[in-house]
Amino acid sequence: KFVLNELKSAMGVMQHHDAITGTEKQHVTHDYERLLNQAIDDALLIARQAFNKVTQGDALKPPLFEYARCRLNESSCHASETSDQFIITVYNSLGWDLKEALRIPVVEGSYEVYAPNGQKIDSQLVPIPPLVLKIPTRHSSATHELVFIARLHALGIKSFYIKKIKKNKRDSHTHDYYNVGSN
Amino acid sequence: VRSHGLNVKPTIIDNFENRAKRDTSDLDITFHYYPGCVGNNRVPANRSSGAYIFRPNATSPKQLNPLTTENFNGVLVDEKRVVYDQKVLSVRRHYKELEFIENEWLVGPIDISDDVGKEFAVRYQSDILNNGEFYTDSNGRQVLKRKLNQRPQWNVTLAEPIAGNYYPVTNEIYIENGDKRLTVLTDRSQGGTSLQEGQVELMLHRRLLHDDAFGVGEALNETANGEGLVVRGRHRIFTTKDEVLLRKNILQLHQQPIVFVSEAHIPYDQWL
Repeated sequence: KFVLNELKSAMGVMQHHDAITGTEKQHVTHDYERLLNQAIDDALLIARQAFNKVTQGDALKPPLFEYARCRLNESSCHASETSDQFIITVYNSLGWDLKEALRIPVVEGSYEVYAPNGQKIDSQLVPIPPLVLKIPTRHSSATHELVFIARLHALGIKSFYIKKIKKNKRDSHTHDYYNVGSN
Repeated sequence: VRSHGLNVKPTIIDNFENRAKRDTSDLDITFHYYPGCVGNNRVPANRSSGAYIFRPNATSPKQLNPLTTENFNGVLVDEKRVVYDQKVLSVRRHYKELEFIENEWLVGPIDISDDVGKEFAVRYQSDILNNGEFYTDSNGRQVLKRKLNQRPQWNVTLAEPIAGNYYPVTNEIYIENGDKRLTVLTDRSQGGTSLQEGQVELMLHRRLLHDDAFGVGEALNETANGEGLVVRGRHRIFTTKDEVLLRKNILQLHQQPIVFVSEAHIPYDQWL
């Protein structure tokens, strides 16, 4: 509970009008970033424990999954760009069913995406724009984004299994091709 | 463009079609920047554009030139990417199962080598005749009607015709005429306006070199990496007047599904 309270406390600080509008001094900005970053890192502990408990029924067993902190806003995610198989777990916090496009940073290759029922679903690989790749503070090996549509239930959790396959891209049945036209 | 059974079908991206009404609208997306005003801050009339106030030193912004265009088409999403000068990128995309056009924008780091602060905005130009009226959700509680160069309670003559027509946009800004509506949903609070007929304009990113004397005591010039910040975000564009659909999409854009990525130490069969 204390790590959750740490995140609640940080979010409380972020209600200040300077934090919302960006009218704080620069060193205060850095302090806000520090507070929030630390709180999010600590609160992920709860997500890790909870998910392993759900999947194994025993929180004390060694974890099956290690959650990675992703920076999807800069198309960067260590786990997905360095693993040949990984799991995307998605939680829909809204009270109705929805479809959402997920874009997962990966390195170029062929991938298969499996829904929770084991069915292989359509996915598409698109290159990350060069302007994003050149962002000076971005540290990532991801060159592409794997796109698929997640159909999520109200307040529901779903996991998708993603496998990198050693196949020629053109032979893939997951339609992960892209056509490029440029002028 | 193939049919996908949706009510909105973009022909990326020069126009979009409301198939239910068999009606096509033009849509043009352009990027601009306003040079920031530099004042001496001794009296309110001489304030600089800064963290608290938007005060462009021009009555019309400078339009950015597109440098390259790329198209990516696939089974799930069609994308058109346009790179502009001044380090601006626009990715216009349409997911074939989703009922909106998305404009993912990236701005920065803003170049200040010419010692000019800049405030970048995007303009969505449609053929809707909105008669100078537009709607913003202001503080996120209530959609309010705005009228260009007017105030509802008194006669006003705006000394600053750009900034004086900018309003807060928490979630949505739209223009409409009869059955036609152009709604832009924002993924964060931004400033927005409609300065010309059929147009929706939203402020994206700002980098300014002078304090505006409202208290912060610093210029809005974030240089944590020595170059200024890069900002990336999304706008979702709708032509529907379905309030329930819009309301749901507003919440969906702000409370996006939470994504966890984990390495799988188990094979697929065991996971299943």
